[in-house]
Order: sequence, then structure tokens, then C-alpha cells
Amino acid sequence: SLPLPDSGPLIHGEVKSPQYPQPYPPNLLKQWDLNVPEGFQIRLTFTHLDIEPSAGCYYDSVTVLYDKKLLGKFCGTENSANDHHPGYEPILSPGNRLTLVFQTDDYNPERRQNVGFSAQYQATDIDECSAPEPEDGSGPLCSQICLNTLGSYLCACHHGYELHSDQRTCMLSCGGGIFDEPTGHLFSPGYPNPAPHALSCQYVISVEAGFTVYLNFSDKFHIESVNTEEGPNCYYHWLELTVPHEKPVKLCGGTSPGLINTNSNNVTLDYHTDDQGLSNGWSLDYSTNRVKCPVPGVVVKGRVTPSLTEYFYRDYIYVRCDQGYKLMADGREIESFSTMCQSNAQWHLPLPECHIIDCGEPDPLLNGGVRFLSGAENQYLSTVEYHCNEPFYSLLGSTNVTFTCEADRKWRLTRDESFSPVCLPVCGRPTQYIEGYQR
Amino acid sequence: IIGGSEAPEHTIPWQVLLNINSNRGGGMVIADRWILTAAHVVVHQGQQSPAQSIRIFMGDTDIHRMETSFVHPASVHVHPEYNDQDGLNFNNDIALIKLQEPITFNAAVMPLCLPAKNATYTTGLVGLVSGFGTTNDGGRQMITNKLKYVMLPVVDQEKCRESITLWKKIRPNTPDLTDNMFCAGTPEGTQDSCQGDSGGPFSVDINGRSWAAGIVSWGIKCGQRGKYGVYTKVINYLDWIKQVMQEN
Repeated sequence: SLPLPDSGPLIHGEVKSPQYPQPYPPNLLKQWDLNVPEGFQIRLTFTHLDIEPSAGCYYDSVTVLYDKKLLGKFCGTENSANDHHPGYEPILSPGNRLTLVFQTDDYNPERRQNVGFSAQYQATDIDECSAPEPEDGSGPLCSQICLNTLGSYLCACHHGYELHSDQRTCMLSCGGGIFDEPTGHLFSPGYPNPAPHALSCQYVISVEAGFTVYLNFSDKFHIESVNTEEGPNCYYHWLELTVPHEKPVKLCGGTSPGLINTNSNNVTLDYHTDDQGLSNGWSLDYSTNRVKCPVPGVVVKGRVTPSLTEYFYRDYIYVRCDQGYKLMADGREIESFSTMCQSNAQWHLPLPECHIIDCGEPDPLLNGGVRFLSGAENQYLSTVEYHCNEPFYSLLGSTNVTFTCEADRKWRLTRDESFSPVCLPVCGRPTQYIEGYQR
Repeated sequence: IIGGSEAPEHTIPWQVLLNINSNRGGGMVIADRWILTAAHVVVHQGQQSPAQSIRIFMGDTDIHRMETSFVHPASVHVHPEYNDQDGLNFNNDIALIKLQEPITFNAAVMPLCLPAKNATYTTGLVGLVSGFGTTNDGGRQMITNKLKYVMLPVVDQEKCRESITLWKKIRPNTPDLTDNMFCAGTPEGTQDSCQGDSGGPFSVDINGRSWAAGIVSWGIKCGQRGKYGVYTKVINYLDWIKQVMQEN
């Protein structure tokens, strides 16, 4: 459909002489200015024409004009013998405008009443691509491929070329753009042959955060440099490397830079040549490596796994404490710990600490007591001894019993047994006996 | 106790004095919440004495030093087959008293062991009978406030039965001797338990450890020649004691 606003030009219509199909009045001068949208021309067809015939349509006529250029002047009828009738062939305007002028004199023969004319017009797309090359020497409409569209046209380029900003000229393609794959290959236009002049190509390598881009230039590297007193300088041709937060670096000369670690996941290469000189260009393979996090420190009484010489982005490490120790982070005990190497080359959590566990106060023993034998009070592997208040109470089967603070934070008699000591009363053993020595 | 001696402190730490409606009785500590006594001590004219009427003293040999430090029982458990309607049937004369709070044992208060299942009551086996009951002084009956004891041998059951049978001919209303009882004493008399000792221990010492062989139950007069004291045979009630303690 045509993009015509409601109030815009009509894309088709009808034009009739005054009073048509009644005879037209004398002394008329009426003009119609027809307009259709830009990119279209007007196809005008007379469906009926009955105007007083005269030589050169001298008395009555309908004139078709395009920008004051006469396209036709008509009179007569279909059967009249003059050449002034338009017939049924359409009249095409060169542009999107057309003017009709209907003119009559003051006399009409009485024997016949002429009714004037009726014409239909419609907008027709202009095939700009078929138009002859302008004579002003500006060259063809499109330098390579012209595509006619409804109301307009588009220029396109063959493979390896790209459309210039003037939208009509095709230039050798830079092959630039954004490269977001983990590996890739870039080269300058025409490489290894001399590059076109006046190039301005940009190549952006942008990979996921957490990766570092490595550029590996091939040995064949040639960008024109200018020898100055200070040495070779990239005055007119250069390849500029830019990474965020770093000063850009310009490369030129005949020696390959080899492998460059950019230390960034975003690298921009701008290749520039002016309209003179000679550069054969460059070629490179880029690759990416995960960023490296610092080797985690040592956790006293704990273990960091896995133990590697280097840790990279997305690597996880875990910390476990030795038996009898617990994980502590920010003053709180945690059940487990893991941290990941982040895209900014930092661990997302600092290492925790391992603190010795505490079994708490040993349970008191009714009619008995408990005392520490060894180790820091209540801590892992410290031992306590339970005893009963003898001679009135005794532990079942034993005098004293020793408990150890085990890794499960329980006081245990042995590793496998949880046992609560009980003081049993001693029966029938008074502290004083009835003694009798007399016999 | 007739013909006995005053018990030195801490020699009979399981001894308990019961005072029920101004009557004295004895008992023995057997666990930190339990006292063993005779049923007839806590049953009066067929009615079990209410727990609040029972005062329990322990931990000393002198009543004067104990008189303000008594406790009341939490519950009293009389043997279900004890049935003395007329004061003549002492069969199953055994009861348990449960204390409200457990006792912490020390030199003054200590439990007496229960008999082993295979314990024997051999004739001549000497036991220690103790109590705050009636004593004598030159033939006169006396009330004592000091804990007294006497060592008495177990008497042959048949000899004891003959002694009781002889007496029955004179006094038909004499209790019967059953297999739940044993006798202790000497033929010549003069040493015996007596009124107020009932419920107290007849303990036997084996290798320095004492166990509860009997409970002072009944007898014909006290310390009479040819008569013996009769004691409830504790070993016959081990299952009942265990059951009551477990269920309560």
C-alpha cells in the first residue's frame, strides 16, 4: 500500500470538463493541477473527448502540461479526421505533477453541441533504475546494483563491498563490525594485497566479561610508516588498538606485533589509510582466555580445594576445616563455603577461617562431679573426668569415666558411643561399723 | 530393742523412724525415694493411714536431734495380700513408702541393699535388728530416744513353729507363722526386738555389705525365754518391690 496521508495527494481520480456530459459553456479557461506522491508519475487516459475541432485546436482545447512543458493539446472527437484527438493511449507525466487546461472561445456551432471531455488519472511508480544516467556527470544512480521500489529505489552492492554513506556508491568492505565469538580471524581489506586508499575500518572484539582477548598478528604485517628523526611514525596509515581505560596504541611498520594480551574483553581496532601511500595490511587471529584470580591464601586448620597453580574465571574453590574445626565467616559459623572467581578477576567471597569447635559445658552429674583433665576447656579433644561422690555413690562398673570432646561436638566416652554417666547409690556399706572386741 | 546396745552414729544409716498418730514404727531406706516397712505400721484397724499423718525421720540416732526434720510420704503402698482385720494375721506384712523428694545419701543416710535372688536364710545366720522401740532396764520396759540394736541369729523355722504352737495352746488367739516369715532370737531370750521396732530392719552383713533380710513384724511378748521374734522374709517380695517401684 502507498503511504499516503489522508490529506495528501490522490493516487487516482477523474477530471471532467464543466457541465459534462452536457455541452460545455463558451469562454472558459479552467485549469486542473494534478499531484501524486514523490516517486510516482501520473498516467492520464481520456475516456471521452468531444471538443469543437479546429486546426491546431485553435478555438477550443484541452492542454496537458508538465512544468510548462507541453505534453499534448487536444480537441475533436474520436471519429474526427484530425490528429488532435488523444485516442485511448495514456499520457505519462515525467514527474509526479500534471496540469490540464481547458479553454473555449465564445462561439459554438449550433448544429452540434460538444460535451467536453472526461479523463481518468492514476499514480504509477517510476522505475528510477531505468532512467538514463544524468547528464551532469554525477555518474549512475547506483554504482553497482539499483533496486526499484514503490515510489523510490535502493542501491545495493556486490559481495565484498559495502554501501557508502551517500547510499549510492559501493566501496570495498572493511569486513569490520562486532566480533563476539571466543575466537576469530580478522584482516584488512584486500590483505595481503595493497589496501584501497582512504579506508576507515573499525573492528570491535567484544566477548563476555571474564575473558581476556589475545591478538595474534600474522607475520605478514605491513602498514605504511613515516621515518622521522624520532623513528618510524604512523602518520598517515595506522592500526589503532583501543581497550577501555587504557591509552590507545597505534601500530604501523613492517614488523608483526606478534601476540598481544589486551587484558580486556573489549578491544577496538581502527584501521586508517589516507588517500595516498601503500599498505598491504594485516591479518590476525584472536583468541580468548578466562581471566585469572589470585591464588587463594592458606586457611589455618583447613584445606582449600581444588589446589591448583592458577585459578580462572568461573573456577570454584571450597574450604573445609580439619576435623574438630568449624567454618567461620564474618564472625558467624557457616555450614559450608565456596567462592567463585569473578569476571573482575576477584573471588566473590573472602576466605573463611577455621575455629576449633566447642562441646559446651559437660553435663553436670547428679551426686557426682566433673573436672577437666586436658586441653582447653570444652574444646575439641579436651577431656573431662566424671566421678561420683564416694563412698555413697559409684559409677556403674567403674570409679571414674573420661569423656572427650569429639568432632561432632558431643562429649563421648568413645568415638562410637554416647553415654550418660549415672551415679548409683551404694547400699549397705556404712562408714562406721559396730565394733566389738570383747569376747 | 531388748538386750541391745545404743547404735553409734553412721553405723545403721538406713534406719528410719516412723511416727504415725503418736505411735512409733521403724523402716529402712532402700532407694533414694523409697522406704521399706511393715504393713501393720501404716495400717491401723484395717485402714491405711493417710500419707499426711505419717512423719518420717532419718539421718540420726537420737530422736531429739531429728524431731524437727521429718518428711511426709508421697504415697504408701501396702502389699495387696496383707489382710489383718483382727491383729492376728501378719502374713505379707510389708509396705513401701515413696518419698516426695529424693534423698541425697551421705554417711548418715544410706540405703540398705535388697537380698540377692539366691540369698539364703541359714539357721544361725546373724542379723542386726535396730529400732527406736521399747527397751528394758533391769526388767522394766522403757521408752528410748536413742537408736538401739541387737544381733540376733536366724532360728530354725520348725523350732520357731513349735515355740508358737506351744504358746497357742495357752493363747489360741496367736498369729500363725507362714513361709513369708522367719524367726530370729535365742532360746534363752533377753535379746529381741519389741514394740516400736516394727517395720525396722533385720540386716545381714556379708563381707562388709549389709542387705535387708527381714522386717520386724511381730512376736510373743519381748525377750521371753523360748520365744522368738518374727520377721517378714524380704526375699519373698523382691518381685513385688520391683514392680511397685517401677510402676511408681
